Amino acid sequence: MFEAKFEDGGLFKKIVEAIKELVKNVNLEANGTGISLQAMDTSHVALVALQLNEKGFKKYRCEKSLTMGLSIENLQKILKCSGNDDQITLRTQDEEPTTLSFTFESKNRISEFQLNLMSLDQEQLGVPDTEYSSVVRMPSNEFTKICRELGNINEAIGIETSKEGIKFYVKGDIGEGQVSVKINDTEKPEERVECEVDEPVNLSFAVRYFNLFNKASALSSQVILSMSQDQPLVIEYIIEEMGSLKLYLAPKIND
Amino acid sequence: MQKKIASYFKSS
Repeated sequence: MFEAKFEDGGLFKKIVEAIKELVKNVNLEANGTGISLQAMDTSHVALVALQLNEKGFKKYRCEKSLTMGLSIENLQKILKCSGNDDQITLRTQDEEPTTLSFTFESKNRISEFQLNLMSLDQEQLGVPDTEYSSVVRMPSNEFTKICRELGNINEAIGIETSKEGIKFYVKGDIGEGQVSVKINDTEKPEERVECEVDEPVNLSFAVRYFNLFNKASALSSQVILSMSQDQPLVIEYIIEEMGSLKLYLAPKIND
Repeated sequence: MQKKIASYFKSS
């Protein structure tokens, strides 16, 4: 028996919205500690990892670990039948469920849906706990804007960190550009820029993945970029009181 | 050249 109730159903919709362009079919894992999801994008360049802790739910029960294979596209079709202010409950009775039930509750109506599940034998990747040599925390809408603007100049974006801060740069056919974001300790947490740089990094990434993933900025006003030289970068959106949504992106290596 | 994510993380 599994039951998980989102107090804020809109949050669940934003999570699905953020990953729907990156992953197609995913295994949703549920156990006593909460719900998790890990899936590579179709080109196997990025890995999406979601972790939602049971304490963050209005109601949560999971007597036995469950794996529920679902199509994100079909999940979205069901979620489009819910309102952004609805409470959303996920439920299944069986130990080997073939469907996942959804209840959408608002003041004046209650809806019930069932999503057919599928069995996916997807390889799960072991993501080692890593001490990153550069960790940058900045406003998520600022990061989104920089990626979108520089992404118009070149499909690869360079990221260079130093004690002074973080620099994004592009060198394309039409020309080049760079944006240096300065550290600030403003008292407004959502506008703060913090850099912890033990070792500076200089890495290059395909910016299209950032632009696809940055829909997640609706989840959090801040984004955390964790980097080490020649390692995948992690973009993390903290989901207040619940957990986090992460994107691991492999770097581009100069030939 | 674009690396694959699986080359960094072993499948568990």
